[in-house]
Amino acid sequence: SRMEDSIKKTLADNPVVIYSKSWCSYSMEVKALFKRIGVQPHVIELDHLGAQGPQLQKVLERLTGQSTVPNVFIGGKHIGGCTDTVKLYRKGELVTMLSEQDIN
Amino acid sequence: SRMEDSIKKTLADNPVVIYSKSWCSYSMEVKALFKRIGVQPHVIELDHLGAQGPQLQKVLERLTGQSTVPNVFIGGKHIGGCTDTVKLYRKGELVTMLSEQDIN
Ligand SMILES: N[C@@H](CCC(=O)N[C@@H](CS)C(=O)NCC(=O)O)C(=O)O
Ligand SMILES: N[C@@H](CCC(=O)N[C@@H](CS)C(=O)NCC(=O)O)C(=O)O
Ligand code: FES
Repeated sequence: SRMEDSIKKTLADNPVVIYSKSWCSYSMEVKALFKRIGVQPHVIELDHLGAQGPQLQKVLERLTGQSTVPNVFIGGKHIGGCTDTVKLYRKGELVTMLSEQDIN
Repeated sequence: SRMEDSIKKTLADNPVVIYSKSWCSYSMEVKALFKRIGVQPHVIELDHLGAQGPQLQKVLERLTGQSTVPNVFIGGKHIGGCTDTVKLYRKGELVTMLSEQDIN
């Protein structure tokens, strides 16, 4: 589908991608975490997309099995939500994954 | 206003009140915290109230200065959101406040 292609392009073009909702504290936490690490994620605010937001969220669920936000990808790979990302960070694995990416 | 009266009645009738959104992780966290302490809060899910939800959220903002969820009250007193409640818990003050309430 067109939306699926657009997601795949976004993931191919950006080392860190976060599908987020701007007023959601878990989304804010994961964005702040990347900022703290010094990484600038590509953020898509689903609540800023009108009717396309829920549609995109549905396609993401089909692609990843995850229906919730935030939905985090590194190097095109599905990482998970806020809790998953924080866990990886505390294990030291997040920074390792990021170092393997081509981040400007 | 009628909504303001209904809020005041809820706060008078219940020692612990949480205005919440059912799919919000911060709301889930604060509900889980009270459960862990062994307290059963009176929970109002704003997303279950149709058009009244946003209206209630606006009245709460007028009454408390807080526009966000979760919005927590103990003994009719405005406590704050998730972060504020967790802070009070870690300082030991939350359990003290709850012990001063008439909780069944
Ligand atoms: N453990 C997950 C929780 C994800 C979650 O429950 N997200 C909520 C918002 S905080 C959600 O997507 N709710 C449904 C929605 O907003 O459509 C994480 O850490 O990301
Ligand atoms: N620090 C506050 C954050 C509260 C907050 O930003 N809540 C968000 C949801 S997590 C909110 O109410 N957003 C606007 C809305 O849902 O109407 C807390 O700990 O409760
Ligand atoms: S909407 Fe409240 S934490 Fe996500």
